Amino acid sequence: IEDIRSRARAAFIGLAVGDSLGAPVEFMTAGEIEEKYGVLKEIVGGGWLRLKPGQVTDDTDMALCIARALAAAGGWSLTGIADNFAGWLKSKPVDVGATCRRGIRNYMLKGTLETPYNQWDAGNGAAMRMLPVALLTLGDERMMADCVVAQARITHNHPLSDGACVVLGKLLHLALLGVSKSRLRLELEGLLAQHESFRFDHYHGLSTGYVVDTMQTVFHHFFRGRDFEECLVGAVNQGGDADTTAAIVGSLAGACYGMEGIPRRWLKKMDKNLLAEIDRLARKLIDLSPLATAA
Amino acid sequence: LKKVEAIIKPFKLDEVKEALNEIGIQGITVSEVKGFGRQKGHTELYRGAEYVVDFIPKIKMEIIVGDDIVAKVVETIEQAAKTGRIGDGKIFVTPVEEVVRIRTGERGEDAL
Amino acid sequence: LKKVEAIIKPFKLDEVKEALNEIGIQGITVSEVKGFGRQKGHTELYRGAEYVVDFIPKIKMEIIVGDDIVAKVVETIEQAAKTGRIGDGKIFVTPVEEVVRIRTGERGEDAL
Amino acid sequence: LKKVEAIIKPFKLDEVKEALNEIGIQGITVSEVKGFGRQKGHTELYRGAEYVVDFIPKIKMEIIVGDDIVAKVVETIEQAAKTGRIGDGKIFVTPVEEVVRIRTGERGEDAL
Ligand SMILES: Nc1ncnc2c1ncn2[C@@H]1O[C@H](COP(=O)(O)OP(=O)(O)O)[C@@H](O)[C@H]1O
Ligand SMILES: Nc1ncnc2c1ncn2[C@@H]1O[C@H](COP(=O)(O)OP(=O)(O)O)[C@@H](O)[C@H]1O
Ligand SMILES: Nc1ncnc2c1ncn2[C@@H]1O[C@H](COP(=O)(O)OP(=O)(O)O)[C@@H](O)[C@H]1O
Ligand SMILES: [Mg+2]
Ligand SMILES: [Mg+2]
Repeated sequence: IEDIRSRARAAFIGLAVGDSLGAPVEFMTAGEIEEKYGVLKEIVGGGWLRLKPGQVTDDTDMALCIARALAAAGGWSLTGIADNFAGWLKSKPVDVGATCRRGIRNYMLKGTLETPYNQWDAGNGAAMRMLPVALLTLGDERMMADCVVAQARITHNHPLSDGACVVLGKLLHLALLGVSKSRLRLELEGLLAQHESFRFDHYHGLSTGYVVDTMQTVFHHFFRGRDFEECLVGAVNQGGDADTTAAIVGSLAGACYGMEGIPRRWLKKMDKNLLAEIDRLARKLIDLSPLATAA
Repeated sequence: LKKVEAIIKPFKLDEVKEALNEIGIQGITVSEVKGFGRQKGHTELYRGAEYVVDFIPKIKMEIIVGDDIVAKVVETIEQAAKTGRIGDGKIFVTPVEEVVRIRTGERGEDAL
Repeated sequence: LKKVEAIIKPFKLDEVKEALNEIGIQGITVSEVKGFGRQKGHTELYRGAEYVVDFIPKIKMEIIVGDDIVAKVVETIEQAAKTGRIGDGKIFVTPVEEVVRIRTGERGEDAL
Repeated sequence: LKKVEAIIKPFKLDEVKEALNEIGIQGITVSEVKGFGRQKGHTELYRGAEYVVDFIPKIKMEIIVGDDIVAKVVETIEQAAKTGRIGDGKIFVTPVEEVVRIRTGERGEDAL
């Protein structure tokens, strides 16, 4: 179980590292990044949000909202998550997506925990933050699918967003249990039969906030990179929604390659308190999971 | 969709913005205007002589919102902008038929 | 309730305000705008070279009024602002659904 | 009759005006406003610490048009003002009940 805790910690830290590595180049094209940085391999800060190096954005913030709610509740709590989202929105975070803002505002003003279906809700805002749900539900795939869609529906109600959350949940569960990367690729092939639009064999290089583009970019760079650093460097230099694609790649690569895979120089740039809190939350969520409680 | 327009005292801008932030509203367009009303202007000294300036600087805020939260937005601005003294200002609600987010082409409430 | 918006030549502001005062209208919000239209801009001398500035400064007045006096207010502005030369401006009338006086919480015509 | 209001990035004013001229739209009223939204302000140095100013200068354009060309005007502004980056702005369409050309007294579409 200690190995699983360590992978969980690496997955969550990988999410934060990916966020802070990609955020400085969010919304830039691959060409613009090449012109400015050559190949971006360091956590440099700046970007449209004028970040300090190592600062994280809404991707990590919202994942923390979920993790803190579940840890405090000692298990699943949708209202706990929604309350944390509301508190976070009022705290003037460095960035909030328009769809996330609208869903959280509707919860604050009307108490709605599920936003109505909307054709424009196929963004990546629900998938980018779902890791803590995968940790809490390790060992029970059915519980994972129910919970990951419930948390998504606070802000995003679209089958493609739901599908991305469930596919990522299944892959993360396998990676946390130590399944090899080549076996992960095989398992994903089976999942893509039900989620054809996430196929990435002929990757077009589209890396927008549209969840289909995000998932193709994530799978393309996760399976192309041969270690944690290569996976993330590939994702961020693709540009577009670089912090979100790198955060999701970071969670998969973290679970896969473990803490030893995450470059020390990147960890040094991160906020010490953030890393300590992530460490504590990751362990707590694994210990609450069906897998741990059954053992 | 509605447009909520508020003419308020300039020193109240931050307080109104804060109050709107508490209900999840961030998108606002602000302009500097001059108000004529019951509140009288002030006198200014110019080259030793006193002049009466009859307008008062105000701030105009424009916020487009969905129909379901208009009342809440008006109430929030009203409470935050009020001092109880003459010249606190006015809030107007007008109909909006369409909104477009230029960056993405989204329309309607999704454009807010 | 309606909003009467007038784009007028800046030197006409006092005359229009005066004319509105005479029909009992006192509450007005004014802003400085730039107008593009048939009236052509002027040339400015800058470091010895002539530049064409293609916009013309205008004043925008916004007045919220009750339905019963809209026609009178429009006519009053029209007469006071007119010079007969190009660029005199425009008056727009748009619907208003609600008005609130922030100081007292009064709504509707009582808020004017 | 409708009013098309566009909040755009200041450097886009000429390009949008140009695009509107090409579809025969010439009459526009422009004002300088401050935008609060997702786009961050610039940084200022104050006593050695860096602050982010939370508003961004924007330009507001107001154009009164006939109902038959509203969609075309909105589309024209959308295409000319777009950069694809956060903060490109918004376009609002609101109903107008009456327009008057002050110089001639013309009303309705003839006043445009
Ligand atoms: N009828 C109106 N139409 C447009 N703006 C108005 C109107 N009445 C007042 N205002 C605006 O509201 C501001 C406050 O009005 P004022 O009469 O001074 O105080 P109060 O709102 O407390 O009665 C004015 O400075 C002006 O900008
Ligand atoms: N269609 C319009 N929409 C908004 N404002 C307009 C429109 N047409 C004109 N204006 C405003 O009215 C002002 C006067 O218009 P202009 O064409 O110069 O002269 P005139 O009104 O005498 O024909 C312009 O400077 C501009 O501010
Ligand atoms: N609800 C709103 N009401 C009025 N103005 C708004 C609203 N939302 C945004 N704006 C204006 O639009 C501008 C751009 O919005 P912003 O959120 O920065 O980016 P984007 O339009 O690309 O999502 C803001 O600076 C502000 O002037
Ligand atoms: Mg982000
Ligand atoms: Mg992002």
